[in-house]
Amino acid sequence: MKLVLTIVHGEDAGELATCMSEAGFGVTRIKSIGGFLKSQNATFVIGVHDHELDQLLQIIRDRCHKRTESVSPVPPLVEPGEVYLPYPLEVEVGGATVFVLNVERFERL
Amino acid sequence: MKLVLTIVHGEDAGELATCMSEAGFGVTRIKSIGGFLKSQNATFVIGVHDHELDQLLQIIRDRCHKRTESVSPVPPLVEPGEVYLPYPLEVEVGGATVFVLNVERFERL
Amino acid sequence: MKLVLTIVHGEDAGELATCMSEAGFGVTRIKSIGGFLKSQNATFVIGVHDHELDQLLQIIRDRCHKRTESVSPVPPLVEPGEVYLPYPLEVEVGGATVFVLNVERFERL
Ligand SMILES: Nc1ncnc2c1ncn2[C@@H]1O[C@@H]2COP(=O)(O)O[C@H]3[C@@H](O)[C@H](n4cnc5c(N)ncnc54)O[C@@H]3COP(=O)(O)O[C@H]2[C@H]1O
Ligand SMILES: Nc1ncnc2c1ncn2[C@@H]1O[C@@H]2COP(=O)(O)O[C@H]3[C@@H](O)[C@H](n4cnc5c(N)ncnc54)O[C@@H]3COP(=O)(O)O[C@H]2[C@H]1O
Ligand SMILES: Nc1ncnc2c1ncn2[C@@H]1O[C@@H]2COP(=O)(O)O[C@H]3[C@@H](O)[C@H](n4cnc5c(N)ncnc54)O[C@@H]3COP(=O)(O)O[C@H]2[C@H]1O
Repeated sequence: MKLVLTIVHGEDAGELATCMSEAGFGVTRIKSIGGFLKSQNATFVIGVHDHELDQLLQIIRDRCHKRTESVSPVPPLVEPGEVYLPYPLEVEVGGATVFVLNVERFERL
Repeated sequence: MKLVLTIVHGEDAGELATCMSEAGFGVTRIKSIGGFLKSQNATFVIGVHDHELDQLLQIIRDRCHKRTESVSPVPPLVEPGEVYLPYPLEVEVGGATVFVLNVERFERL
Repeated sequence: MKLVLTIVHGEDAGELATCMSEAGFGVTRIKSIGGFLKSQNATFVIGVHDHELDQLLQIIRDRCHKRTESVSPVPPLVEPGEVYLPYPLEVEVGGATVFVLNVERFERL
């Protein structure tokens, strides 16, 4: 048994949850916040049998799309009379960050 | 040291948290959502010494009761004039899903 | 690769998140609740390369300060005419509880 922790973009979360459930996977969803962009994303916890891991990763790969988001960086302090024109920063988001952990023991109590 | 991740039914969460704390376990509770029923449940994170694991599992077993919930499935698209009588689906819920992970290193900083 | 799960005091969470991000660590933050005080705290999930673990733990150590909070215990049931003067309980909080887990497989999908 493996425990898969995957962090995905907020916009991909709903569709991904439905896909995984329909494929028969047990799934738990947790609201989370990205450390860098501080925007809401989703952390999924999925317990999966070893032989099903590749099928699960394929579903995640198909559902989470990389895209570029432009983020305006936090403006520095400017002197009066100075003008600050923030250049939006292009940051690549979406896709999925996936950690696979070994489960020592699994129980349904 | 083991890290126990357990997902329990929303109605069992309060009592379970109190029981584990009173027995001296360190406990952190996280709000979560079930992938299938999309209803709120609770994910607990509990770091526990190896020799206390069975005692903790016994507390979880005593506090989380299986029950049947009737859930009306999402209605399919019906043609005008057709009547759709959803048969509520009986789904067994409650109980606890428990993952035990090995802790490589534990620190109180 | 290691997965670090750390639970910190609500007041330290914002500054800690910024520090870890600025040092280039990937960080996900999850709202959580302490089992004993039932007050809101923060659980961080941080995937880190083995050689960066000590640097991360040092950032956490620098940012999370122990302090004492006085908590009034829940009053017992008193008979009419009796007076109950709760002595606030001094509880040490702050600091960080840190679990380091082994990552079997890491993917960016
Ligand atoms: N210090 C930094 N400097 C420059 N750019 C940075 C950066 N930290 C993050 N980014 C960029 O910003 C995107 C969003 O990061 P955020 O921390 O909000 O949201 C992250 C975070 O919640 C989670 N995540 C990523 N790596 C992680 C890790 N090693 N551990 C825990 N969570 C991670 O996945 C979300 C998406 O990550 P993704 O890599 O796709 O996309 C990241 C990355 O492209
Ligand atoms: N392997 C796993 N990994 C991560 N989290 C897991 C998991 N197995 C269970 N969980 C978590 O525990 C909750 C209760 O699961 P349980 O199996 O008792 O009770 C389940 C099960 O009896 C049924 N069920 C779940 N998925 C199903 C599916 N694909 N087809 C039919 N019935 C399903 O619906 C109940 C509620 O499921 P829901 O997803 O809303 O909520 C789940 C989910 O949040
Ligand atoms: N082994 C573990 N597994 C999972 N999560 C863990 C954990 N140990 C600590 N935590 C998390 O870290 C928070 C702070 O714990 P700390 O030990 O610094 O500070 C604790 C401790 O000084 C004290 N405390 C906790 N449980 C106690 C108990 N059963 N009896 C007496 N004092 C307790 O109250 C403070 C706040 O506890 P609270 O539960 O509200 O909040 C806890 C809990 O959310």
